[in-house]
Amino acid sequence: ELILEAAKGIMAASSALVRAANAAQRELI
Amino acid sequence: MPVFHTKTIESILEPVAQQVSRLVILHEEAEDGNAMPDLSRPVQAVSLAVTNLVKVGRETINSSDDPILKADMPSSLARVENASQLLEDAAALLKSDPYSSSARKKLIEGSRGILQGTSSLLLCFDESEVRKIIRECKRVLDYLAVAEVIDTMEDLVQFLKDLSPCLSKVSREVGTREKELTHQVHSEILVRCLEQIKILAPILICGMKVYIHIVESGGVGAAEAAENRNYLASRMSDEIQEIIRVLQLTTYDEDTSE
Repeated sequence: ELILEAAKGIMAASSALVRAANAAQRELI
Repeated sequence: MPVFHTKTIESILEPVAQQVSRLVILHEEAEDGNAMPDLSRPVQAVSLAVTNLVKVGRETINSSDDPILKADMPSSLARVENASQLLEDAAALLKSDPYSSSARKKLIEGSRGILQGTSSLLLCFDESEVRKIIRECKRVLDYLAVAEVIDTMEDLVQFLKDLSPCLSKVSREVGTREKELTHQVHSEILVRCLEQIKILAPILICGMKVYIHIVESGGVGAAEAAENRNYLASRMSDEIQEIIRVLQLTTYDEDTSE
């Protein structure tokens, strides 16, 4: 179960990162 | 058609998978686009989460008695670690050049790597959990194979003491697994097999009792009773075999297996 929680942690952090990266480009599309 | 074969894996990966797809599209279409923001902080958060996953993953490997998990999981962890390094490199490059094309490529490659590595890790863990259920199924098969040599009530009582907890465990674990699957057909097959087993188990026990009574009271009709008992045991074994087959399927197998 710990591994599922750790994977959720990575996905939450990745989601924030990708959102930040996407935000900069969105207005150009 | 679902991409991820369990609801847990789907709920963890699906939202980020969509965001990463969007990242790729946005940055491919806007290759010379806006300056990128400083991503040091979100990248640091990913690195910390990766460090935690690697720690938990190594503990899982060390404490597991599953040789396949022990062999497969380290490469998934390495993949996530490499991807995290790519993200750190991308953040460092972007700090000095917010338009760096190399940084964008590393960012995309790193994000994909995190997703693929985590996916591979979760799949590896999930397959190990499935193997645990299959081990229980095989224990039931071993007990069913003994059914045809039981010819006293005393042995039958012992047979029931051995089989019942094992069968209950299989029923409980397969029932839980069935609810986890995103593939409707696989889920329905498991439900059907469990229902059949619940119907067949008491009939088999009854058949075994009948055989023992016939043997103890002179043996007339013993061959037919044995045949009936063996037929019921083999029907139950077939259902367990089908459960084992379906437990091992993922949606990716569908085109080749069904």
